[in-house]
Amino acid sequence: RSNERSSVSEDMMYNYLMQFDYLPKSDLETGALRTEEQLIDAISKLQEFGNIPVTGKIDSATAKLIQLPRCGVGDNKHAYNFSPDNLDHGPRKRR
Amino acid sequence: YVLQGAKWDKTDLTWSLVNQSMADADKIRTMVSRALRVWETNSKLTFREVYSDQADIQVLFARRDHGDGYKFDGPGQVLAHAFYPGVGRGGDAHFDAEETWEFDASNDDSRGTNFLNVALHELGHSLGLGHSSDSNAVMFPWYQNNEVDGKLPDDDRIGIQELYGAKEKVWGPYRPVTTTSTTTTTTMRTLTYYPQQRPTYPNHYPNYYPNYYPRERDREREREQERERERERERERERERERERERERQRKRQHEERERERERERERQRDRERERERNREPLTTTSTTRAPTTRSTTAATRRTPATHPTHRPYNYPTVHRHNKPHKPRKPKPDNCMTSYDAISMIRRELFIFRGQFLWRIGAKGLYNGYPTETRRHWAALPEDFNKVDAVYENQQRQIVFFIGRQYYVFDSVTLAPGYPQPLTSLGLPPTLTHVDAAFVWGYNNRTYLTSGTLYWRIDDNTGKVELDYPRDMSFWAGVGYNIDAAFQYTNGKTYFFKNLGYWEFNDALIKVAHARPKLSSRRWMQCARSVNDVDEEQR
Repeated sequence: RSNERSSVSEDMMYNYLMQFDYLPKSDLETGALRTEEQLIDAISKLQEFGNIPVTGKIDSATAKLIQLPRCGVGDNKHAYNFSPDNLDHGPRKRR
Repeated sequence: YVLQGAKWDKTDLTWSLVNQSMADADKIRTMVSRALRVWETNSKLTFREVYSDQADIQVLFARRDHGDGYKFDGPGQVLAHAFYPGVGRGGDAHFDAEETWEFDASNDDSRGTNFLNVALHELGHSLGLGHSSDSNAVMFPWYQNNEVDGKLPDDDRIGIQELYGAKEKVWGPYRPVTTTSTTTTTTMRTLTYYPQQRPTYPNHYPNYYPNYYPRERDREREREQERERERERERERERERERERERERQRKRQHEERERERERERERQRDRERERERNREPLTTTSTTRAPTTRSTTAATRRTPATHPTHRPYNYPTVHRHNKPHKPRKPKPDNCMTSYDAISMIRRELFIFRGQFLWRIGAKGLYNGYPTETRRHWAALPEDFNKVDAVYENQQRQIVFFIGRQYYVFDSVTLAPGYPQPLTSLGLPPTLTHVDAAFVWGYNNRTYLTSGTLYWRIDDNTGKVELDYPRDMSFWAGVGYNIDAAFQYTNGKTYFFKNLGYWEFNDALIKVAHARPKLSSRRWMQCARSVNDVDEEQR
């Protein structure tokens, strides 16, 4: 278990979250750093979508999930519920 | 289920396998047909296979960077992707050719990834379905090797029927009903109903399901196979007709090309005639002769935006220039009713390019006597260029012009040594025919090139495009594809242009500052508002 987790770096997690629309792709260009809270929120959304326990952490279930084969299309547009002073990525508010 | 918003405005769709020559082409076509039949059985949709690049859904096997801005990653993780309904590549489904695909529907994953499952999922995107978090659904993002033939999980079935409606039930004398099986869990037997054929069976049992009685099922399966063979023959005939039409189109295109070539030859002939005429007549107009420029010795040593060979890497014909005024072959564009081919700040003045002409706008507005021919300033540009695709001032304050597959770097008005060069020398793909826009983004002061649906970023150290590009233009949210031009204005903001309008880009929100484009002529050419123009500000 621990080696699964260690095999998934924060960078990999970050890229995965951007690639599948849990974080705005714009970070690819702007390199905008996210707060810890934003990262936890994005990971929680991924865990919820993937039907695994929602912990907000890169635990072994999450490390396993992001290495599973999947479709390359994003997991539809989540409303990124960042605080107003940060980037607003969609007209919709968080459901 | 998630409806992504885009959907087809028709229900009879065509599809085509692009890689007809690959080893398992026949199996792939059979599997794609089976996957489409699942969507067809559960909605009003119908699908027809053709072999044409005009088909609504193109099925493509590709590897790594295949030109759509979404690279594959080799074996594992990303298996495939697809585009939601729309024109161009809308609806297309791409599969990673480096995956180990199992084309015989089998539950055994050890032999490879079940292609039928993945095709069913991707074609769901091609029809407008997004990902579902229901792990039993076909549209669940992660690969699952579920038995799918014929049946569709409720989540997907309700989603596709919300988009395109359910199959009309052709009620014969036998009204199928939903029954609950007597097993421990009451399950609703979904209707697998074949409306195109009325059930014909000996016992006329009122709630008969064609595939329910084994003996009848065998006869049914023979009839079905016969129908399938007939459909296959019909498809073959259709493909033959399509190929004949394609050959006809090819002949027509060649004839038109020869016609255009003859026209161009006649045009050149007339030009030579006019040239000879001019040389004979005394020069009546004052010809503007360019001030002799001393070729700056540092020019050759100054870094140029791409590889800077001292020799000309390509045997371009050295062009001899005359100081004679050129009669423009085309009428001057109307600055209050035109789109822009290119736009850029050059030496803190705004230059707007259209056709062979340019406007120059300084602190006091539009200079008199403009538009003028671009080649009056940059005489080294080719004589027969139609239009400038893109212009920008690079970090060394050189002026870079993109025309077709080539680009020209100027030190002020003097062509830098070694230019023009092909776009490929920037690391752009050889298939690229032109650049739409070139600009330095105020947000990070990096140089971007766009073309069609893709964009690249230039690495200022190497002068070439960065490795993990191209990317999809959807990053520039609200701008869309196939733009005309883009530039960074003196206020540090970036503007995108298309047709007669422009968008200001909001760097903080990473999207356009206003969804509706504003009229370019008013803001950039200071044209007065015509009576039927709505004032954007007042709107």
